[in-house]
Amino acid sequence: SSIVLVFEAPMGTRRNFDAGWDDGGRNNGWTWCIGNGQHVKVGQKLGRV
Amino acid sequence: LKSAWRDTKIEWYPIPIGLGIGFLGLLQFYRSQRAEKDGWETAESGDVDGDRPPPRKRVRPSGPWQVQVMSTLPLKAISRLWGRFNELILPYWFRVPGFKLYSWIFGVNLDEIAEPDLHAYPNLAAFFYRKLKPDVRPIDPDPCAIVSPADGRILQFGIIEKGEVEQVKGMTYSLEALLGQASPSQAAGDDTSSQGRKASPKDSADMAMHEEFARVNGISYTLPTLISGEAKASPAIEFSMDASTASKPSSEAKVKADLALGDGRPWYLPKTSSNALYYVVIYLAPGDYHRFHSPNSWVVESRRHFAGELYSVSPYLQRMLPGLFTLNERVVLLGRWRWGFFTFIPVGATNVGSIKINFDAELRTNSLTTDTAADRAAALATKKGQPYTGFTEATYFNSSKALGGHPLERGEEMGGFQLG
Repeated sequence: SSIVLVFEAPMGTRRNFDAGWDDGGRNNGWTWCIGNGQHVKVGQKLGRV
Repeated sequence: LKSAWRDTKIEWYPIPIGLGIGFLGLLQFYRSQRAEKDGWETAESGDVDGDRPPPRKRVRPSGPWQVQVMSTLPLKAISRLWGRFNELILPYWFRVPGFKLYSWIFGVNLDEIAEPDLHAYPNLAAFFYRKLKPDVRPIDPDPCAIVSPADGRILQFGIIEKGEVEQVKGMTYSLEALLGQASPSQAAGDDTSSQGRKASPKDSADMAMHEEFARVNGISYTLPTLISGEAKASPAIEFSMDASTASKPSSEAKVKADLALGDGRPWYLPKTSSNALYYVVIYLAPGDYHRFHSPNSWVVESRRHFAGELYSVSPYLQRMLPGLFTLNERVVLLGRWRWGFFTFIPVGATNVGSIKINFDAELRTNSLTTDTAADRAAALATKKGQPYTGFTEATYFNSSKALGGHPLERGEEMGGFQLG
């Protein structure tokens, strides 16, 4: 089984935490908190605006 | 018998050419009849007079021989049979060793399940749809986050560009193929917004400006053509159902408060011109917890059920079969959240079977009746001169008239995948 989420969100300047960027919380766009192949659990953060 | 086999003289004669041609013609006729009966797309679909509706079009998947073989199998029948098998009551003595073996093979953490006594699960279907202890899956407290709706593995995530969702390693499928096109009533141009007000000329201008922005920046999605946000139930076809179930007042209040953080505009008008569409694909392995939860506070306005076929959605097959998700049976829940459009799509697989949505008692997946309903819907749409959109649709307007849909809180259980 699979679950696909498609959603609209503001574009951010920081696409992924993996990129190592940290703008001190000034970024107000969508930011991913996951990586490909990562195992996730219910309730775990996938990303934030 | 031995002497007859050895001593009988064998004489070979050529088959008359006419007989050979006749046989090949008969074979071709039989194949075309069979294809039409099965609903596979043929060049001459429908008759000239229009009395008989054309067969429901299905696309035969392309791919390597493994996929071709799989496409010939009666996957739905196998899935239903597999489901029946898994509903057989297991002997009491077999349950503990059987479920422990299953857990060992597929990596189930038995310490997390709500009912630790394995004797309480009468069959594999019940164990597969097990509940977890209340505190083992804490919800991330960040109010601006989207949380994982299920246990699983991230297969792919990113931004949707040019209306294409990347599946795995460069294989893409269009957003419209996944979610479905605008239904006929929506395509007719109902311009009432999801907030219950008529779209003003300014809204139209904003929308045009947004589309222009999206086009220039290569984010060519056209949300208004995917689904319009009308506030009243307007079934796309006669078989659409108004699957209304009462929502919890607490959920309604919380979701309403969360949505109020937005600017109250219709979801298809973005808050700023810098919005984008994002996607994430989560794969649930056989040993994972198979219930899913709401990833954020949002309102489900409608659902679309694509009967499709059932395949495996394993990463291996996703690499082998382009457009796998668009061939599979899936339920598309369309709605909105604080930042605009939001869609939740559970995709079924043959070895799992049916998709359950807790607040939609009328939804039946992986069943014979859905096949029949889809066929009837296709025939009716043709009779009414409308294109068949390939799905049956239901709206949740009656669930909460204030919100125009069914409200879901973050972390709230929405449904799950069941065996069979």
